Amino acid sequence: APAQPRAASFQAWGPPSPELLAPTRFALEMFNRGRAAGTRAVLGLVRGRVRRAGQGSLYSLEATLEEPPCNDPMVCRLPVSKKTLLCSFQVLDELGRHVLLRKDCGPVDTKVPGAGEPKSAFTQGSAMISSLSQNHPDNRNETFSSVISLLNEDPLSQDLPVKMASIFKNFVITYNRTYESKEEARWRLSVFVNNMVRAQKIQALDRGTAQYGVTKFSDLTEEEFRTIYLNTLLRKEPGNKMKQAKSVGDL
Amino acid sequence: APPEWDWRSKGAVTKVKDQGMCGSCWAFSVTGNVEGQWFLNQGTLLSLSEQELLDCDKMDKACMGGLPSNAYSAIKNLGGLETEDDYSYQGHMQSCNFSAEKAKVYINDSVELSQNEQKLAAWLAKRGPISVAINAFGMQFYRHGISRPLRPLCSPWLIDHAVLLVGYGNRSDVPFWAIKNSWGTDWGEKGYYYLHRGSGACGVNTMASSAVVD
Repeated sequence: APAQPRAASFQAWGPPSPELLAPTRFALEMFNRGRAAGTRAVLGLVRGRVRRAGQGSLYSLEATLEEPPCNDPMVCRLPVSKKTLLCSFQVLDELGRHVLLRKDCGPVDTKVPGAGEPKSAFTQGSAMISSLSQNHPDNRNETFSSVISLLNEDPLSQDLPVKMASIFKNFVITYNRTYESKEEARWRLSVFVNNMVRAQKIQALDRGTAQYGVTKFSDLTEEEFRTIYLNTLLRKEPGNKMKQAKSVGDL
Repeated sequence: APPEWDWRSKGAVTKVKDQGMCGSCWAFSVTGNVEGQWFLNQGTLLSLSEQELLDCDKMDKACMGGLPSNAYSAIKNLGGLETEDDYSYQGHMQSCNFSAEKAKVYINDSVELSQNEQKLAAWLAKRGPISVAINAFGMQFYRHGISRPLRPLCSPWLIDHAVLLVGYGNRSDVPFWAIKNSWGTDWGEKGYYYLHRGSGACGVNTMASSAVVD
């Protein structure tokens, strides 16, 4: 069925209303952060709602983003054509300052708005992850369990930002993190929250016994982590040719 | 291959190191292998210098990455490796300060190993820790346990991290490789990563190699 407003503050698919404009722009800016010119996504349609409490507003947004084609192996892992993403954002506005609490995007595999509820890898994946997570409640450490339970809570729970901020604070203390400014700290918090969602997905899709969660790299974006710590030369260059070792039976 | 093996308990593996904010995993993987080969052939465990490779191996790109196969050649051509104490790790490239007189370890050659994991296990148990390259999918958030990502998520074609196989075994019937990483002891299981064995998980079998010490 076509999306219908579920509450007075709910906006159906369309260009962002004045009320949703600022948090939507902020979410888009966060999405594009670190991306080179020519690879940045542009906003399509938006829907969402706002819940106000005290001096803060919590925006739950869904937006379609158009990504330009990517053929540069330094930027994207595989060549991809132009694609539409369906993203779910949660933005907290407190005294005019925005914090991105959640970002989750996936390619849209049907034409999205106007034709009913969008179907995407993101929404399908979330449902699968949710069911898988419930099957293994005892396999996680305490910290990660608390993150998982937070992520499974009502996204409009007033406690969510506070609890997530508390877990982030523990991370900052544990790994002795210092940030140059409050803006940097807010950005790292949003990266951290996104990473917890990523870790949850990796956890759900692992067929071994591994547990994933908060690590000392949890405040780094995927791009930062790959650039700083990994070694993509391994897949690009043939290297020095070596002799084949004899198997141990031949020694 | 024996059903399980662990070179850590046999004194062939130095403590877990930390590459810092530098893509020098290739150097740590290779020094780990040479440390093991030297121990098994000469009887002494020495912690060897990655910084020498960052500074002096001109075929590789220091913190921007490198290849174990190139590093073996560099060690051979330079005339050996100094110890960690003599040429300590800085985590960024400097000018080459290698001194042949200070080299404590040499290698004669290097070899590429089989992609068959059973043969790799047999080789490891008989000949020592193995340098391998893997797809690091999920490792940013890995805490403990045996990792086995779905194959499409951890393609053997997208290799981006070099590490050291130091042992193998089974935990509750799940076969694993014990992998020494170079991200410090405050990551993973005291610096170690456990990856599923026998399924080519994350390309663990695609780029296995070792130095040869005669």
